[in-house]
Amino acid sequence: MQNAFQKTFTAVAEEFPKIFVRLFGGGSAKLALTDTGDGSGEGIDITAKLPGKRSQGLALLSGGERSLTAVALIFSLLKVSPTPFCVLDEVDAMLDESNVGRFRDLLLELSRQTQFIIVTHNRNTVQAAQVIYGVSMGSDSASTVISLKLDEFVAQTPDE
Amino acid sequence: MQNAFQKTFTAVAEEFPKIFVRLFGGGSAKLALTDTGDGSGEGIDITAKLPGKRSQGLALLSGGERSLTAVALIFSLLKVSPTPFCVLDEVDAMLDESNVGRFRDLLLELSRQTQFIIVTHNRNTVQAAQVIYGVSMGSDSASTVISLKLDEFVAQTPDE
Amino acid sequence: SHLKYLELHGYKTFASKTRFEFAEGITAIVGPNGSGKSNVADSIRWVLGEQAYALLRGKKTEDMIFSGSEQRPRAGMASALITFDNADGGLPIEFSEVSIGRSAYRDGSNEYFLNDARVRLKDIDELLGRCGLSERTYTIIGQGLVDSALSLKPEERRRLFEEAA
Amino acid sequence: SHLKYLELHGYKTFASKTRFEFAEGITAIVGPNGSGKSNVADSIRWVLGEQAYALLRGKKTEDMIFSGSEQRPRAGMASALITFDNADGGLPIEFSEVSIGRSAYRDGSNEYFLNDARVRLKDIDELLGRCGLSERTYTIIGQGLVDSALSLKPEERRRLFEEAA
Ligand SMILES: Nc1ncnc2c1ncn2[C@@H]1O[C@H](COP(=O)(O)OP(=O)(O)OP(=O)(O)O)[C@@H](O)[C@H]1O
Ligand SMILES: Nc1ncnc2c1ncn2[C@@H]1O[C@H](COP(=O)(O)OP(=O)(O)OP(=O)(O)O)[C@@H](O)[C@H]1O
Ligand SMILES: [Mg+2]
Ligand SMILES: [Mg+2]
Repeated sequence: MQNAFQKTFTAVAEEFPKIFVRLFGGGSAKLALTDTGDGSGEGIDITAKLPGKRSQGLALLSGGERSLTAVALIFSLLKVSPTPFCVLDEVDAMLDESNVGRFRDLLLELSRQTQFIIVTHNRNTVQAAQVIYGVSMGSDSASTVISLKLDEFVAQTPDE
Repeated sequence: MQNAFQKTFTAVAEEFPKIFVRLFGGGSAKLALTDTGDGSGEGIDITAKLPGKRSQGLALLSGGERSLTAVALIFSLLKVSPTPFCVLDEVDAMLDESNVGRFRDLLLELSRQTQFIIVTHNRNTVQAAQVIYGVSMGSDSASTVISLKLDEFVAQTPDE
Repeated sequence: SHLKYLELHGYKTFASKTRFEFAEGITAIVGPNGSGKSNVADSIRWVLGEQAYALLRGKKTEDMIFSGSEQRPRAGMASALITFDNADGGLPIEFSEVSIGRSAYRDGSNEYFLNDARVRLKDIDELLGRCGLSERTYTIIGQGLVDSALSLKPEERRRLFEEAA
Repeated sequence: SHLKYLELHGYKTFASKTRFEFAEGITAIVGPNGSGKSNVADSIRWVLGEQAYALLRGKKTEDMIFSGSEQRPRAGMASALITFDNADGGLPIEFSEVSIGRSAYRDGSNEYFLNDARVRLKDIDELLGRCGLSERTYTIIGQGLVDSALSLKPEERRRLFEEAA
């Protein structure tokens, strides 16, 4: 077991800094094994250095920086050990425009190897999708679903 | 103490359903005192009935519905026992366009009695502000602040 | 392999039979608050055998079944069917299409299906275990939970990596 | 009464002296991720005497002081000054303007000020207690915490109401 864990950790630890830099447009990040001291084997520490700033622990990151760092970890795990699909429910809610743009670009790239189903309110993210489903609530409290083309979606959503 | 608590509870329990209906554009909601059984006095139960749906406990609400219900509670407390100011940090992150619109309208109304400082990424919300501060991060990792006029803000933010 | 279809009937707000056909790349789900978007994510976790109702935003089987409204009676059962395209043999099973189904009734009973044959939950778990889908910690990220991977303690994060191993 | 000004110097990312002049109605704070918006909210909680560093996204006094970067040395102290317009006498103190200040140093010591006079934390707490600002549970809602008022247990919600009483 340890061998498989070790192998995966090493691979993800290699991928994570690369994906972090792509998502943040700079900076650097690192995964490290730490001894948890309680014999349950090592834990995993994450340190992130944002573009232009000093390296720091996770506690000081802002809301959007935390979301993006978490996405970097998830994407690294998917890259190292792909699963047939991945569902992301509003992971982009706290991101500003430029971070959403980089997130979308990386999502597009990873979608060649992993299928994504993504729930979002963000138009920038929807533009990366090949298929869009619009869900709405009927007066009978039941959901109805229609398939939308991108231009239909854009027309429906007023300028935020 | 009990008297003051009882008085406040009754006043907030009266306000909450009204504010809930304004924020959701319908439905109904209720606060009730429950006996917690451990002698610490009563707890407070919240039930919400969304427009067109059955009454339900909080657990089944969606992300946006929870945010809006929480805002209804906060606004009710502010209405009953106003404080000099209130700071709201991205409380509108999960809200869709129509809920943001109703949230903004109520914020404007309450701002006659309570001062609000609101952090938001949402253009609809910013339009309710009299003063806008734009914060950015310099290359030296220090924040710089400029005061913006609404038209400057709109010009800066690309169509979402 | 990848997801081809998801069919829901009576699952939470999906009272009417509803069918999603997914893109091989990215499928976006959009809509107003409370319309049922996260219920779709929950249904995928549910049909794959999830037993922890806290992860499904419910407490028991009945919470998964359409509870009705003034205009529409409640449903007697909830069912979901998810179909994988397995032409590339990614799933360790010799079918080019693999569908996993789950039905639940108001008496609390649940039934599981694999390519239309009734099976035990154990069989589903066993199959999913062989293709990295049994844990689902980083394959289904619920709303507001994106940074929970960061807030885990170091030893809890280890579990994420063990799952990926 | 309402807030008039907030001045920060050395508090978290506000290394340079920064002054906010608030509207009587709504003031919006906007900007990219990590620019310092939530730090402004933290500074308001901090200057009003907050002692629970977990609510300030830090662990100790030093986390409140600008930690520096490659281009700029770290600050030796953090200070904040908040000024209330009290022309309507809303705050139980006979000044038409009331300012509350806090400074913190790398040795962990904190100083508190009321209208430029050095005071004890107790004096600040006492003043704020009389105008409904001592608890701050529903007056300062941190990022991602909006629905925590809902997730409280019924008896914890009671505290919200007792605070408002
Ligand atoms: N068993 C059930 N029967 C009927 N309705 C249900 C059931 N379980 C949950 N719901 C309803 O589902 C709705 C929540 O749906 P969901 O969480 O999918 O919304 P959403 O589209 O994700 O919204 P948001 O954008 O706010 O996150 C609630 O209004 C709740 O009443
Ligand atoms: N003592 C300190 N010295 C220097 N920088 C600090 C200090 N404490 C926190 N920071 C920095 O502040 C930044 C976070 O700022 P803040 O949380 O205010 O961002 P924000 O504008 O709210 O962003 P978001 O939109 O993502 O929520 C982090 O990048 C962190 O490095
Ligand atoms: Mg949702
Ligand atoms: Mg923030």
